[in-house]
Amino acid sequence: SAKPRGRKKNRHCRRHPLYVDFSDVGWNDWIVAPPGYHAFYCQGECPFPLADHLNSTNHAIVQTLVNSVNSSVPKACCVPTELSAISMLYLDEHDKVVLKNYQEMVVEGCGCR
Amino acid sequence: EGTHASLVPELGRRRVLGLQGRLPEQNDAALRDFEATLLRMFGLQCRPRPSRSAVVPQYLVDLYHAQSGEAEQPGPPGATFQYPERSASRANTVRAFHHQESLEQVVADEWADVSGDDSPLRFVFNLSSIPPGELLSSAELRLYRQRIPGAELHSADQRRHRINVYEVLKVVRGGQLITRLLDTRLVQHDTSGWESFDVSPAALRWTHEHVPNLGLAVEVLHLNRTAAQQGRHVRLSRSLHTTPEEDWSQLRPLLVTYGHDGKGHPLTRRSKR
Repeated sequence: SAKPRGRKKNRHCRRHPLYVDFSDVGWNDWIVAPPGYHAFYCQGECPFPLADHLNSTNHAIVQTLVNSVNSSVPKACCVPTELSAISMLYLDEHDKVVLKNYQEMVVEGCGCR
Repeated sequence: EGTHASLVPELGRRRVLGLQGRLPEQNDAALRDFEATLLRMFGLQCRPRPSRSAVVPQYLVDLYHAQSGEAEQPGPPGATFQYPERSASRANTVRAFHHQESLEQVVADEWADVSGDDSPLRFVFNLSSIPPGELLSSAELRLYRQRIPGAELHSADQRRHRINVYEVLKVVRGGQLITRLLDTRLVQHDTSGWESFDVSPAALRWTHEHVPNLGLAVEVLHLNRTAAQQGRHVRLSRSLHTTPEEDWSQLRPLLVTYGHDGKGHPLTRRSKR
């Protein structure tokens, strides 16, 4: 009888959940909002040949191609290709209230680069 | 936290210590460096330790919710929040300042309730916490107006108040102020709410041109003067009405600066994700 087929894990480069909770590091006394945020991270393989959805660059395609024939050249890396900002409301060192926009805090998309 | 780094709680620290086989001193030093790096990323020199008296103005909370796409959340009853589209579109940092009450003139504080004098009230805001690399694009002074009970019984003329906001250029002998007008508005005392006055020229002079900051002066004139209404509409001083302390902390004058530190995009209003 055929073995029961489990869901095949997609090990390709993709975005994974990562929640940063400010209270875990005791920063919720000066960060008013948000209490934490979804930062995400990128992880996975960049296999040969690189699929279109892996947002690769021409260089990454060439590097992956070379890796397939010469393993001493590493594969392309799974990294954030699109990031977005978050706003934070906090009390600064002078007890003043600040609302600030911080760029590149959240991973929106991953790719092989 | 004294000799320990504060970033990771004690339990987590011991776990990391066990995994890495490091000495406690090495571990704490690494965590301190890590925390310092994170704080620098946020533009802070050290970890903030807010005092118990720190107050977060509702206006900045509302602004944050509008920013993060949570503006649909209902605010406090009667709240009217208007997103500062123009100011926010050029800034990535908004700072709020309350005036230094210790510098208020005691005499001026008394007239607001009793004498009906028209002398402007002076407010000094300490903007020295704005980093030198942050370029201000605008600043607003927000004043709270409280509806006078029975206002509907007065004629339109009797309801009118004029609010003038000045930059203080010089304080001469006897406490007299030499000022220049920054913004003015005619209001009626039959509604409650916040009024925003453009004080950008003064804030820019204080921060960019390093002109001494002598504060702002606010003058409230009741156009059809009656003793009953004079000095009772605009919340300028703590002694004006006998209301709880929390009330004053949220309704007191507020200076809001909009600036950009050259890093990243300006604040943009987001839709809920």
